Amino acid sequence: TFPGSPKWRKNHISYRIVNYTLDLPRESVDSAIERALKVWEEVTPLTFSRISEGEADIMISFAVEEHGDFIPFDGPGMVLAHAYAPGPGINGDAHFDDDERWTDDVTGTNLFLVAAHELGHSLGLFHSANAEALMYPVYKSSTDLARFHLSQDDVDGIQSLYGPPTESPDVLVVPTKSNSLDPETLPMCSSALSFDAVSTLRGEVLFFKDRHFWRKSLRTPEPGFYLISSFWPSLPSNMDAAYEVTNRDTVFILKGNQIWAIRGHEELAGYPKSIHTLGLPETVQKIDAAISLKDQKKTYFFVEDKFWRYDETRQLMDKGFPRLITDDFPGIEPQVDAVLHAFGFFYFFCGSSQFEFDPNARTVTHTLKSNSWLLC
Amino acid sequence: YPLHGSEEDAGMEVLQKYLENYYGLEKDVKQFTKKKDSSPVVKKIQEMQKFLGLKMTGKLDSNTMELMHKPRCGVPDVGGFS
Repeated sequence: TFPGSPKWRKNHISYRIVNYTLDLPRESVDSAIERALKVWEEVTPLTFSRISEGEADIMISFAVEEHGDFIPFDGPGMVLAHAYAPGPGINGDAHFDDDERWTDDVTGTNLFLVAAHELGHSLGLFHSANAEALMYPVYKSSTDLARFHLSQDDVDGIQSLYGPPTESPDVLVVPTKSNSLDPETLPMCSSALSFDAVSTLRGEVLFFKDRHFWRKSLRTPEPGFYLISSFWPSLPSNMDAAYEVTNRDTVFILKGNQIWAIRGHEELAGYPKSIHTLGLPETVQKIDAAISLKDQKKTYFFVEDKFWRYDETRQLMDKGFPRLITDDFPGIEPQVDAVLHAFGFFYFFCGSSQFEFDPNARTVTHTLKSNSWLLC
Repeated sequence: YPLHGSEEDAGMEVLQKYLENYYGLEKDVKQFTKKKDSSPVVKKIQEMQKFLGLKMTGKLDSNTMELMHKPRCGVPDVGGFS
């Protein structure tokens, strides 16, 4: 943060785009600024509204050379922009050097990237020495815009000023990285906790909830807690289902009628695509849960009270499906939230309950709380 | 004038401006050119190299020079922004 840690003393901040560069259509400038603000909005309780006249908290302008603040720009190259820490008057304002060639891609100077950085200053962040951080002072033309995300350093910085975003009561306020607080005080130990999706990933188990996930490794007993976007910026929040196909080293994420694919930190190209490319009928618009079994090379998709089975070898849906969940998994309630396969058992997550199902005995062997994996 | 001499001077000028603008080096040209190997200047170069993730040589090496020529934000890296 800046010396003295100046910050806005309110959570609702106004901004105004005072003038425009001629390098881009106005709507591209508007969009770049909106997206840049959203980057910060997603990790804080801050909200932004645009005004078209009068004094806004953050006044955004394009200018060349001397432009009224005694810190002149320097023509093309070198200094791209500057911004002021929160406060009245010129404080909070962001100035962009219009001698640069502003673009919405990376052929010139990308306005979104620079704006996201400058608006970080407008909100109170100083430069970071972490080269991965958005707040590192040097412009990185190689940044992949589709995969842009804040570094943990940026998130830690801004949350040190404003805290994490306000969440719904069952998620509560939690930091975006692993912590060592008393588990009893964490929302993961809320008896009402349910998950959107659960998947393995290279031997770890990920429990997805809204915009976050818990990461449980067998090596470390204490789960880590992260923003989904801090690992995979293009993945949706509030996902419906997730499953890992281990022999493809790929985790598939499902939300609505779309499917995404990730391999480790990498988001695979060609996604999202329609779930109907898997062979599901058009009537299916959402999958509740999914699990892929390595030994069978089959993936099960659970939709309301039915399930489909997909053959990973043939890349086709098996015939004879859908079947009723209760026919093959007696004791499991229809509409499961998530399913996990471990130690030879299926673990079905239904709201705050979890059912351990033995596929050989075809019976539920234990009923647990959904958060039992998180060592509460 | 020898070619390398003027190249070095140009580099020192860029370095001086960079340290003044972003690392709070006092604006004293004489002190800088005469005492470019003096410990306060070397310290400032090292401070810059450390912040930007470069090897802390305390010298105007090619990596440092290259990074100083990259586009960047005009807000200083250390100290206040007056």
